[in-house]
Amino acid sequence: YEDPPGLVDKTEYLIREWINIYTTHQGRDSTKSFSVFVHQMNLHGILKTDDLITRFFRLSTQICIDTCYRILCDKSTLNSTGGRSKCYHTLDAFVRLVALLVKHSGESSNTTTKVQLLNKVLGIVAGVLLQDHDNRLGEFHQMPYQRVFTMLFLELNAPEPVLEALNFHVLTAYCHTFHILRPAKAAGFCYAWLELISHRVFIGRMLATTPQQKCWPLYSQLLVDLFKYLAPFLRNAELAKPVTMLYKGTLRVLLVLLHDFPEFLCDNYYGFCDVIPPNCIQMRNLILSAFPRTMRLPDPFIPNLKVDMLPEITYAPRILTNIAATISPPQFKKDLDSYLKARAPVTFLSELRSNLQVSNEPGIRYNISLMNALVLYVGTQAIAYIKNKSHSPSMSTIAHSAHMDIFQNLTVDLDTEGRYLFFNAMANQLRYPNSHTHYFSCTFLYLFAEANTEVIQEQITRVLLERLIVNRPHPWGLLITFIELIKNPTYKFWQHQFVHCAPEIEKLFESVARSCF
Amino acid sequence: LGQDLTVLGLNLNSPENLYPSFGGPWADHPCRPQDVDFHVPPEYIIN
Amino acid sequence: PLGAVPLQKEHQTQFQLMESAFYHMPHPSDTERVRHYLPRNPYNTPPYYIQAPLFNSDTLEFYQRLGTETLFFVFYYMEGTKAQYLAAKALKKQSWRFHTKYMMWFQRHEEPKIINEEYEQGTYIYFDYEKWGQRKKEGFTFEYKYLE
Repeated sequence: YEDPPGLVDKTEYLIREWINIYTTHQGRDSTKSFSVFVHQMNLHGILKTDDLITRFFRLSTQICIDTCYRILCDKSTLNSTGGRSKCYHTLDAFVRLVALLVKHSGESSNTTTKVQLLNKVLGIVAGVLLQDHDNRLGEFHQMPYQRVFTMLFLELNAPEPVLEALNFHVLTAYCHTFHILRPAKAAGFCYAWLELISHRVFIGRMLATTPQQKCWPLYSQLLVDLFKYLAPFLRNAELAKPVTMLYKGTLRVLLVLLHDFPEFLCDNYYGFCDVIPPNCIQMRNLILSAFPRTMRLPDPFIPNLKVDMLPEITYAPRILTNIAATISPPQFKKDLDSYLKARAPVTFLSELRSNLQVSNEPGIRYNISLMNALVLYVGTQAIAYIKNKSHSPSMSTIAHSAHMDIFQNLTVDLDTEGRYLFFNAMANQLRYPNSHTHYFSCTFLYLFAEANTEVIQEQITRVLLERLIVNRPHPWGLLITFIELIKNPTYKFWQHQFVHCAPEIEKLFESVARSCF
Repeated sequence: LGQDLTVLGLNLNSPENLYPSFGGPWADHPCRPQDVDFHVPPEYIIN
Repeated sequence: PLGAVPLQKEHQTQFQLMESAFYHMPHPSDTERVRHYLPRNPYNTPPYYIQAPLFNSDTLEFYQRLGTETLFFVFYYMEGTKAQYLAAKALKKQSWRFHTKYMMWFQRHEEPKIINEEYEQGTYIYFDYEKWGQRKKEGFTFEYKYLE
């Protein structure tokens, strides 16, 4: 409903007044003049009710944003740094006011009022952005909003005791706001959004300084938002320039995470791979290549590496996603558990495919998330089953079990598309030395050895090879599996027709083999 | 196939963390020291 | 084997918005505090100029190899940044001291009472006019005639 008469003018006057104070005051220490200004706000009745405060912030935001649009749309200043710094002038003043109000609202030791005010302002700015985005469409400008969010974040992360006490709330509020503004909701803000969530100070606070990794789940959610948005564009190999830019930017962010926070990628790999398109090989390899910094990876290329002698393969990796909960419908889960327990009824196997197939349209026939969940769930059950018998996974202990029944059934019963997704789901487990990597590596090799048609062997080879012929990095588990496949004579790899189906393919295998030996 | 990730402007061999000087997803180079805020003693803030 | 999947209507709309945003990419200075002297505004320089930061140029070792003049330049023009911090550290390694009271750098360690030309032979000083006025009131004598 309508703003009370006079409020718009009052707000305009006050915000201009503040911008003036901010600019003319000595340095940036405008705290002294802040109390005077708050008094003025009081005099104008702005602080009387919560509703008025909300309106004041909404109107102030709009006034600042409009000022920026005027500057940015002015042909003479477009793309000049002069124009931009004029915008910064206005936006930074607004941000300073918000930061001071947040810092000084309520008792200094009481964080609740401060956090409430921050949430209110972030919500208002997000609301103005979304409205602006939907109204202006192609004419929408990201910069003003990006600047407000960034500068406010820097202000609220200054090393001050009152802010330290607030910090976790600030990070939570920001993550909520960024989730609301995720690219799927505001595609025209996607570049600024990626820069915001990968700003060095934001990454530092979210992933490094906040204790007990408390913000890792929040950050993981933001990356899932990004992958979900990118998925339909990455799904098709042809990337348009805007997509290439966003994709490259995403790779850079992932590289920083791989280098500085590999454990974060290790913990969240499953959720990420679940939303990254299956054909997006390099980005997925990048995530799967992460390994804990405390771990020394044995060189996969040294001859006669005894993987099953490595101590690490007895330990299961941390999986944050509740895999069992993602297997649906519940009836299917129940049937699965009973089959795993009793290895009956056989009809379960014959119905498996119908549970996974959701349409007949090529390319989107299967429920990929369900496939991923099924594969990992059955695999973890198999490892537990083998351990219960005080064995460890090997070519003999993984065979002749309900678990292997399911995998062999999927291998034989699914069509090419389904089998590709199934093998992908398995290959996603080939990471650093751990019990999953070891189990699925053995399973891959077992399925290859036991395959009754060469089509299956060829497809296993294709899935592994396509992950090897892209630029680095390559996950350790992938390398050792492929090396074992082409080295171990039991698999008769080089005798298969598909290895020699064309000179360039043969050459490719030889060059990979050469680099492996 | 794919990108050569070693030419995206990140020093992947750095023994130090990358994020403190990460120039952002669009930057070809890390931030320079003069780009990165630092909590210097207040007396140093002379201007 | 998955083949291509045509974009749905919703994704086509998103792509159009993304595409127009592509022509308003963020600028490096958007996410930095306003810098008085050297904002983060990359300029396109001739390709044969050095394009990437010099190796290790964000380390103290590197700064220690810079000339004193350069260090003072960095200290004065890049305040509040890691560069200023590194420059100050490097100056201190070369036995320069920053007197917080006088806001000045001295290469000698004793606290000067009088600064005149012979005191300053071979030493570089930087100070702030306003602060110097205050110091003067406190009886601080300063006879150095040329000061830039």
